[in-house]
Amino acid sequence: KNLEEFREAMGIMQHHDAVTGTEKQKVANDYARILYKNMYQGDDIVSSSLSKWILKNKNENSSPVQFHSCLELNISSCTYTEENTNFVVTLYNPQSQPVTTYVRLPVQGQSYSVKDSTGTEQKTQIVPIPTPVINIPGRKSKATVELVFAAIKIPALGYQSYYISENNAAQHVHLSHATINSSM
Amino acid sequence: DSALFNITVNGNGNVIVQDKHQDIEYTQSFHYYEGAEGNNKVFLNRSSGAYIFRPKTSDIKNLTNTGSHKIYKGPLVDEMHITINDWISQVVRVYNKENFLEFNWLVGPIPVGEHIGKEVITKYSSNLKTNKIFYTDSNGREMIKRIRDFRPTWDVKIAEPVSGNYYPVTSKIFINDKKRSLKLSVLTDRSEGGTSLRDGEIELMVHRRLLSDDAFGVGEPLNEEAFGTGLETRGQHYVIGGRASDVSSIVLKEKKLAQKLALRPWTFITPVEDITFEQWS
Repeated sequence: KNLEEFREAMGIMQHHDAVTGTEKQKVANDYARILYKNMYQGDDIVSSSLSKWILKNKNENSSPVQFHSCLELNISSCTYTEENTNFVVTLYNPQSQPVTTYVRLPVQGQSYSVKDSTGTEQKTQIVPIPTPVINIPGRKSKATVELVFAAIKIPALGYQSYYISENNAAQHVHLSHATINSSM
Repeated sequence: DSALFNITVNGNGNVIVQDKHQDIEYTQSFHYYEGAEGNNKVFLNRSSGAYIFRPKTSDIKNLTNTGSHKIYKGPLVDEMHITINDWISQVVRVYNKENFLEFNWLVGPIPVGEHIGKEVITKYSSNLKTNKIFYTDSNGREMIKRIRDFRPTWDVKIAEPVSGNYYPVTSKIFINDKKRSLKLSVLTDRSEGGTSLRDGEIELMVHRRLLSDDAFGVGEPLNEEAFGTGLETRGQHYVIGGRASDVSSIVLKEKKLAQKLALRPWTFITPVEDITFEQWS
């Protein structure tokens, strides 16, 4: 049912007014509603797929894992990374070739440990979220900084997970302000 | 000496970039056009709106820089946070060992207090000699050659020199300097309008707020609001320069970058408050 509704939404979004933004405002609002609802339902589809995939290699008694996506990462806002001190980030690579990419997650803490599945500690950096972004109307987020790390070689059409935990002591803080310099 | 870029911000809030390895210099700046406002009774007196981009004059307006900038450096990324005014700011990023620049812009809410619609653009002005030629993509497929004030199949007289030279940019626009074999490309994270109105320049429209309907059917001005004010939009441009002679290498790099922008990995979070790494592993 979720998939069927998702497909219907994608069908509606192919109308030329939806693509170019030449619809009336109330229609635009309705498109946004349809898209939001179905992206959210799409989340359930992906979550159950990833969960089955991951549990395939575990014993049958393992409980399913819940995966949440953050639709407001574009404004540096994500409840799950902001409110939790320990969380797992799973990156699914939709490309047919391995991808190395930088991951940015809005957080509240000042120091985090990021480990891949083999326990290898990843290099991290904490960068402040710019004030104009923090002040975006409607942005309900406690995050003032972003945690940055590199996800190396996520397999093609596959996933890679990282275990992230907040460090108690402010260790490995790579936050530096250089407001006096005018060049980079 | 090993640095790839030298990046400075001048008094106008413009970003000056020296791509040291490629011998390319460019300045990135924000400007806006004022939207035309007509009576919509005859074609030549139509307003700028959802369907058409029609600036009141061909002149771009400059912004007064009332903001500031800060630099943050670290082991993975160096960032310059630039605030130009109350409604335009951006972050310029250079990731470790990457040979491109990321411009992460935030534009809006566009002020229309004086009842003038505005169409905001960002411009990359380089030292490349481009002889009226630039290239835009076609739904992410082939690159199409565009020549300023020219159409390949008929003798055109451009009546509106700005909008008459604007083309859709689905994901990429580039210019090249044939003599110096240099190329400058801008990759976008969404479809935008783009052009090259002067040699060496790339111009992309990032946000619009207009106050009159253009009489093409929608019956409303392009004036979206949220939280009682105009919309804010945040997006990214990746800018990459390279030697055009090294075609295979730069095409491959750009292709990979474009795919990174368009097909980013999906991020999923699982809270594991009571689970240790060993248990999770």
